[in-house]
Amino acid sequence: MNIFRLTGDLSHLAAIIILLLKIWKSRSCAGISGKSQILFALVFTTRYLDLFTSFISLYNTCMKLIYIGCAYATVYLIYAKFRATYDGNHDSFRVEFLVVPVGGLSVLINHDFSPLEILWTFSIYLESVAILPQLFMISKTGEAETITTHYLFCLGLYRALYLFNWIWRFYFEGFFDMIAIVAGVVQTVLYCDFFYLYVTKVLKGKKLSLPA
Amino acid sequence: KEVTDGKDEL
Repeated sequence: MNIFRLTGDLSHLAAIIILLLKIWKSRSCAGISGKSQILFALVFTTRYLDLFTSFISLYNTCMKLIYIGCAYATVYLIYAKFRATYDGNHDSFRVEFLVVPVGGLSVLINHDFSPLEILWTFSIYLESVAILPQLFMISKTGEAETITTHYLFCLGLYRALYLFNWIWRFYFEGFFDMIAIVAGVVQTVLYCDFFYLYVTKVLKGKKLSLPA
Repeated sequence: KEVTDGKDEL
């Protein structure tokens, strides 16, 4: 555990909590892609199956349970409790174009051809692209609420901090996981355009809106 | 350590 890893985890946690609170307080999931949230729930479910097979640490177990719990709570709020506010017409990204290739890739390129390892690999690949339905939705409507942009910033920052964590671990522990690193780079790159808009617009007090 | 062991990172 190093400072980048810890702050990365906390940034991830902050993102998840921000989204849950935004939906809960406003009693609305307008502007939020339910498809991205289903993908994240799928990511956590397939990645944290090792909860049943091995114990790493209390921190590890607690965070995994919180992430999974919050992911399903978010999906529940969007598709059940506040379903009337869900903007399904703008959430039109075809997720099968992500899930099918990612499934194929995780069977082809993995560390070990075992069910748990393939599912872990699937979750890593899927997480790297799971935000695309949300970004697609914003590009379609041309705007995002400020609180939604804070959520996206924390979510992008988390993976960027993990990149520093992997650099740290490579230098000081000789550890590296090529699958996680490549997917993490892809994931972080997908946020770059958004990071630029966040810094140039949102941090200067303007609403994030894209030119028509 | 086996790769199929539990993962430390989240």
